[in-house]
Amino acid sequence: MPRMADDELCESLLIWVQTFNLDAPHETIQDLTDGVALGEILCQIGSSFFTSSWFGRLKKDAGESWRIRVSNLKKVQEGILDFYNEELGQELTDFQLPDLSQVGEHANPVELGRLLQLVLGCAVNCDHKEEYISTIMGLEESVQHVVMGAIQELMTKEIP
Amino acid sequence: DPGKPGSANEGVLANFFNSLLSKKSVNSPSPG
Repeated sequence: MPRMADDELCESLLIWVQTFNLDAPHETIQDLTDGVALGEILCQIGSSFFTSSWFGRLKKDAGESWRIRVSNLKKVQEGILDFYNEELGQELTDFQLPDLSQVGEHANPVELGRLLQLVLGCAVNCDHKEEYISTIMGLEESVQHVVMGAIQELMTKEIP
Repeated sequence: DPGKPGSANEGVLANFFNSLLSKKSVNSPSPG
């Protein structure tokens, strides 16, 4: 697989994120650093797993507090890994998990890209993955290419 | 040419995503 630029993954997955209809702002990298938009996406992907009760655990008023943002991001990542294990029956081995402090404190696009990659993995493996995959197939070819690479990398790390 | 419609690249993408679509979900009910 050709090596992509460090922030190319994040930029492409940010375009994918725009395909979701969300209440939370999700237009920029900064918008995603409090985990709320990602939480909303997960609720759409797996509503029986990511319940409104789960979503309610995310603080919606992080404001300038990077600690609250990181706390939310930890809940999001924990939820994703549980979803992989419990709903998809898979375990991610050797996948370099994102440094959530870098996301919450510094809006680091490389680390956010890895978190978005995990969300993408949930979408293309869930029980109504068809709608997400069809949407991806309608994106610009260059974006599709990056998405394909991201999914392929995840597939090499998934152990049933 | 990756940007050209109908290019080999487009075929690779279509093949990949179609194979992903046909991959059985873990929670899909078994046929029959």
